[in-house]
Amino acid sequence: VRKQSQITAFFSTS
Amino acid sequence: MLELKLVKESLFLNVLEAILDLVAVASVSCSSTGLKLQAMDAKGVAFISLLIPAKEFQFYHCDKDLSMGIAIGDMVEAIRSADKDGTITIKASDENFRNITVSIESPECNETTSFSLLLVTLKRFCIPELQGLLKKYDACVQMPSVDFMRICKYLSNVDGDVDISTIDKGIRFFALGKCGCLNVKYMQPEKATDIDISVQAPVSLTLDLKYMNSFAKVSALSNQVKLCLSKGQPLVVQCKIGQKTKSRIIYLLAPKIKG
Repeated sequence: VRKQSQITAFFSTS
Repeated sequence: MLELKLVKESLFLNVLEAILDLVAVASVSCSSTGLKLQAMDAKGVAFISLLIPAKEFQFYHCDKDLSMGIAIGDMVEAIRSADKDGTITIKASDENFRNITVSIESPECNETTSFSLLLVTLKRFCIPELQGLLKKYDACVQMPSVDFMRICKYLSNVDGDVDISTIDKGIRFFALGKCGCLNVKYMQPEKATDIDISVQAPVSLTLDLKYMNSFAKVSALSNQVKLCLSKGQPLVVQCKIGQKTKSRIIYLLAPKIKG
């Protein structure tokens, strides 16, 4: 089973 | 103050049209050198970065760096009604930084429509510096956008996910759906100069197919598209917009991972 990762996991917010 | 002018049939608007099925609001930053747009889809899976240098506009003036959240869906909707040769002017002033004014002038200059669009509050994202990031990527595929669009069209016949994997001297797209599966092998030909497949390390990514079809729409605005893949990292799809411009669009798509 694969789950969708979030794009925000790859960069930070400010 | 910011003022930019463009004709309705400009590439910028075509690009906005093409990204609207993914995003409705975008963070737009303007400086004296040009405009940057960043947007994320509602599910937080895909990210779009668009860069348009100042000289691509019919008129561009920005004397102070500005960053604003714009409901681009509403903006494009309003502009759609304009005459195809109409001129569109977008203005933001420092005094009242709660909205932007979009004016549409008819080709004969006898009719002007202005509307005020409220700005929205959005998070800004600090994405890693992309050129540095891509140097560490395992594989890059430069290909004609017509090839990419055709492959996406094949893939759209299957409903589900797509696996993009490196193979010997090429890449493979594999989609498995309820009605069957689809397999596309795309190889480096011996002579063609518009295809360049470079693989540093084997990689395989699983991605949601519906996003690939949105990406294919924008690549229609360019001759070439570049896909970059790296293990556990977002797929990067980048293309220049138009032939002689320095405008470019980059998509990042988060992969599916083992749950």
